[in-house]
Amino acid sequence: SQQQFAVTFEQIKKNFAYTFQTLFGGGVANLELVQAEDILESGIEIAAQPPGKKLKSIMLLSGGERTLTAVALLFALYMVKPSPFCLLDELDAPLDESNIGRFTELLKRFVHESQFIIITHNKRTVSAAQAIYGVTMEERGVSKTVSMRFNHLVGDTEAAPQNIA
Amino acid sequence: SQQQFAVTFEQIKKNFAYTFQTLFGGGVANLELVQAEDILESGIEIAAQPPGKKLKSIMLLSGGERTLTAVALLFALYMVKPSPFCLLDELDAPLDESNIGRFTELLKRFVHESQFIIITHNKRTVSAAQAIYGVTMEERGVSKTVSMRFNHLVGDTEAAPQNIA
Amino acid sequence: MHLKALKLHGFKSFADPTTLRFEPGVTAVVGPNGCGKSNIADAIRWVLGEQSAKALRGGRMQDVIFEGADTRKPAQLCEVSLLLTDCEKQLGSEFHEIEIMRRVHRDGQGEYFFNGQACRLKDIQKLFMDTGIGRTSYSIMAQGQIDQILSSKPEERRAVFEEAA
Amino acid sequence: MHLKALKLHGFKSFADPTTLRFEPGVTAVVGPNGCGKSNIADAIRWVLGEQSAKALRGGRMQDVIFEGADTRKPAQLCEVSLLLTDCEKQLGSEFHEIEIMRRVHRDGQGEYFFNGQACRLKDIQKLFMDTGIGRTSYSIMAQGQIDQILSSKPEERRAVFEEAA
Ligand SMILES: Nc1ncnc2c1ncn2[C@@H]1O[C@H](COP(=O)(O)OP(=O)(O)OP(=O)(O)O)[C@@H](O)[C@H]1O
Ligand SMILES: Nc1ncnc2c1ncn2[C@@H]1O[C@H](COP(=O)(O)OP(=O)(O)OP(=O)(O)O)[C@@H](O)[C@H]1O
Ligand SMILES: [Mg+2]
Ligand SMILES: [Mg+2]
Repeated sequence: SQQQFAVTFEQIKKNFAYTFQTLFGGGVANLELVQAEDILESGIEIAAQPPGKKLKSIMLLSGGERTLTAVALLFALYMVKPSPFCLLDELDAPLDESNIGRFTELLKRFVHESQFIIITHNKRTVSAAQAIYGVTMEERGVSKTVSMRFNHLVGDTEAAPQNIA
Repeated sequence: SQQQFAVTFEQIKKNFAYTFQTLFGGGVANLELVQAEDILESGIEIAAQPPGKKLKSIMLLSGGERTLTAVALLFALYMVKPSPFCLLDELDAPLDESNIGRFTELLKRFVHESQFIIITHNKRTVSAAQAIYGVTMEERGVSKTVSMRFNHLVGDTEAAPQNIA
Repeated sequence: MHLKALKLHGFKSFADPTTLRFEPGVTAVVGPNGCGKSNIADAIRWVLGEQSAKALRGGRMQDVIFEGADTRKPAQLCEVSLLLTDCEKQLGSEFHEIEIMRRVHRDGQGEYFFNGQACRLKDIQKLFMDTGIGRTSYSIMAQGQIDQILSSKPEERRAVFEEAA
Repeated sequence: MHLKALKLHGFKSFADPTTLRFEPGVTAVVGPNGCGKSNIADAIRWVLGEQSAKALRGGRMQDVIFEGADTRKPAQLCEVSLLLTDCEKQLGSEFHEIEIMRRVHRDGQGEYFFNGQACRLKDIQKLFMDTGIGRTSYSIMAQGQIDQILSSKPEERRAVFEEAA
């Protein structure tokens, strides 16, 4: 209903301002209804300004800033209605090391409500996981999975003791 | 002219098979004219099959395989007509460490004919460069550049002694 | 509710029966380029009822069936099943665990199953309605598409917000 | 021929006059997310005559002029110049070094210069024809677009091959 959508939208808007500031360490983010008088049909405009910058449009954001803004919106939605599970495929590829750190910090607050499956090449992201699957193609063209664990002393993954995958 | 295009096309086709095999350590890559009878208007079809796989279409390639295939085509063109300079913006983002190594190896063979400017977050790519520029935003919203060098002992970049940028 | 296991057989590069078990929290999936990580994401999207071959990087729906490799013949069918647990609350279901399965044959014939009983796609879609896992789901972010919500049109963004309302 | 220097003033986040000197070989450009690396790539594309605001991630052509920051006022114009050396052979020019410059004012008025003399866009495009640096150029790969040649249509790929012929 119209009322329900309006309430949810306002809540997501507040959440987005919060998650954006947490990921960027400041700045301003906002969601607006394009035609505010027609709540049930209106499109949604996204505005985002990293700290210290004067941005006209989200299209001028850098590659890493766009990813971080999209993640802020995802978490803002999850604060209203967490999805049982979430699958992220190499979302950390455009991020620098310090933003990967901010992402994994914020992620920790959502793991009680939702399950996350994160495909990644980055060791820092892997070290934030509770379980690790390695995918291999020892036989060319044929994928197999193997259970792994993170060796914090070495700072890299290794095969888990007994292979249950 | 028709003749010139046909000769160039055949040459690029041979080069592409070579650069693809070098980057993938095997496999088969091919370029075909969609309408071979109409050389001057025909579109160009790309086929690529990593070693040991039976691929129907290039759309089924993985993110990293697509990037590596696109780089193979770039170098195949440069073998026919090297462009004075080439700018690559985070092309290594989808690549794993071993493919970054294969890319930087092949890159070395093209640096005499062309100048390369490579934007990257990956230390392995940076270590293959002769000169490094750091871009900073100490004053928020305002970019500055600073000349850097790679300290091979530490395995990371540091500010160059005297700042000429 | 959370994911307990994913089983693949003959789906894309997973020629042999493969089971991934999941726990609550964060699971990382790692491996070299082209080994099959994104194929796992495609399998989850597919078993939940994905109808667009393009969203699975294929041309036709049968492109998800194992095409063969140097050492293997192509498969005649493929099956993926998803095991979910603690379903009572979020799905309003009488079952504590549910398993959905999808199968497709080379001739294009597709089948869906709910706890072993044949069912229709509509039943699967109805089951997951309003949980954030369905079609418009913001919960499965494909490789390189993380920031897609920023480049879509304002009216296209509505669906994601409605799902949360 | 190779790039000797790039000078930016008031272009995107480069509020202050900035010069990057280049040598033959590989130059790496590094820095945190949002610091201005891709803006350097945009500056090179722009000074070579790029006409599409969208290719520069903007809405209008004036979006390339420095918009201001917390500590700075917006600029009224922006200028980018590119210094090339050893030009005789590849450009068929009598000059050993050439400098091209492009300037745009807030009112949208644009100007081009060749070694200090005002010229037209056509003159710049004619100068770089057939060198691989022009419009269809395969030599400037934007962030996230590396594999674009694989997803374009067969007839769109021709231009790149013709440039090499
Ligand atoms: N129907 C199929 N049969 C066999 N193999 C397939 C099929 N469809 C896709 N593949 C294989 O899957 C591979 C791609 O796998 P995937 O996209 O999951 O890789 P990835 O692990 O995500 O790699 P990256 O790190 O580069 O993203 C392709 O190389 C292709 O050979
Ligand atoms: N006209 C302008 N005036 C001022 N700043 C601008 C203008 N246009 C873009 N910017 C700024 O440039 C920044 C983006 O820079 P750029 O895309 O070069 O980052 P980057 O170093 O490539 O980052 P990443 O590693 O995330 O790709 C934006 O945050 C924006 O604030
Ligand atoms: Mg992938
Ligand atoms: Mg960038």
